[in-house]
Amino acid sequence: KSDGISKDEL
Amino acid sequence: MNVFRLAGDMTHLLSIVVLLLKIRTTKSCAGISLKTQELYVLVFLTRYLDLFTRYFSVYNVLMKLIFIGTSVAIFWYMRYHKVVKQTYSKDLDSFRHYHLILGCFLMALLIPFDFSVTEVLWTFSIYLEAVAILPQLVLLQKSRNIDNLTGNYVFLLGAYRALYLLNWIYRFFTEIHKIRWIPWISGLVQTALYADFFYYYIQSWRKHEELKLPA
Repeated sequence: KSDGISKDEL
Repeated sequence: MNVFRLAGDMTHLLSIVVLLLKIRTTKSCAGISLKTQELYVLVFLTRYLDLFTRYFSVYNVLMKLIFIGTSVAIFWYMRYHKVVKQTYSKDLDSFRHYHLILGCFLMALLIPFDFSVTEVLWTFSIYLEAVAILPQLVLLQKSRNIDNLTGNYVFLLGAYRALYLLNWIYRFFTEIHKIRWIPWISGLVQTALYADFFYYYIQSWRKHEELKLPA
């Protein structure tokens, strides 16, 4: 997943 | 966490504080779009489903709970509070926001981040947030005069996404090194929608005049 690591954003 | 991200989150939080302050102290929600507020409730509820499945940090959990709680509180005040609901500019708040919900949902089905229920809903929330301000902007355009708190609320809400754009640029070069099409393009659209408002907001601020949007 290209996006998984940045799902820490609100 | 970089400085742009933190500033963005704080601006977002401050916008909500300003709106709640307006509602609680003046007992009025004049000039505020209930439709936009309904869309935000939907945005937060669909995006933060991962509260149950993934843990990032205390900060992350806390902010998510605050955003869900405050958006529901604002919705409740405007819809059900005996005094506040009487001040709602219902006739001016005429944007058909159900079309936005339907359109964003179809978009999320066509171009989701991933094909699972939670990821489609996450994508839906990103698309919906990008356009959720539209009913509010239309209402402002129809309003004769826009009070300071309402103007500041919308300005802070726009500034929040602009700061997130800087955060994404920063993170791209320092951390992630990957293109994130869905949030980037949505965030760009979201910020661009405020361009007109920003222009008139800054002008009114520089000239010390009341904020007014041309029809």
